[in-house]
Amino acid sequence: NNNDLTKDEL
Amino acid sequence: MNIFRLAGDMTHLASVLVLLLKIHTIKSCAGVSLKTQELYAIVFATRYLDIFTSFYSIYNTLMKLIFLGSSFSIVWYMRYHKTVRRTYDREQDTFRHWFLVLPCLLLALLIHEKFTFLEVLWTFSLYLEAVAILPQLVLLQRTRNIDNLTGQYVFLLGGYRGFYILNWIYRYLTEPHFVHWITWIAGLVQTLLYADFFYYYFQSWKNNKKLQLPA
Repeated sequence: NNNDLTKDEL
Repeated sequence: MNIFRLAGDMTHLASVLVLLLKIHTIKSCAGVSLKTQELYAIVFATRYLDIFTSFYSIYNTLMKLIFLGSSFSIVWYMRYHKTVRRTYDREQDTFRHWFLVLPCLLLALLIHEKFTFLEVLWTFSLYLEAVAILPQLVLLQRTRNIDNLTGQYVFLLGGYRGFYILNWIYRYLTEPHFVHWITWIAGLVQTLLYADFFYYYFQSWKNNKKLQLPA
């Protein structure tokens, strides 16, 4: 899964 | 995950649960702007499209489902529940919120990090969230006094974004290359919109009188 860290936030 | 972000998510969760609880228990949505609730449903729908494609953690997915479920439930209650819908003051909640959606969409088409369908919609949701509270703030100005549940809702919503700003500062200081101007600026604009509300909220709380927003 594309774990680009910008989207780990809600 | 850091304490600021966890506090922000919990405050955000509290804001939607306070509102859902109010509407569910007293079967009334007086003072609540349906326009703002609809904008928030759009924000979550366009922000969490990646719920099917990428998985970060149980927490992340669970919270997305809760936010999607609660925002759409609130809109459903206010639009279709036979008792609640009668308490919605339609005449006062007249902010033309579609005038907010289009500029945010255009802006997202112009300014984004990557020009992909998911990324543009995600960016759109950031811009829309920044202004989604406006119909509610306008409604509060019009209805003058605020019942404390609606006041708490706006207060918690502002607090969640305030915690997120602390979270971004923390992540910027602790994680190399953690730079996301679009998220930061949209979040800052959103928090500033709450600033005057916070001022009057604290004034009323300090003087222990009903919260009156200036006309």
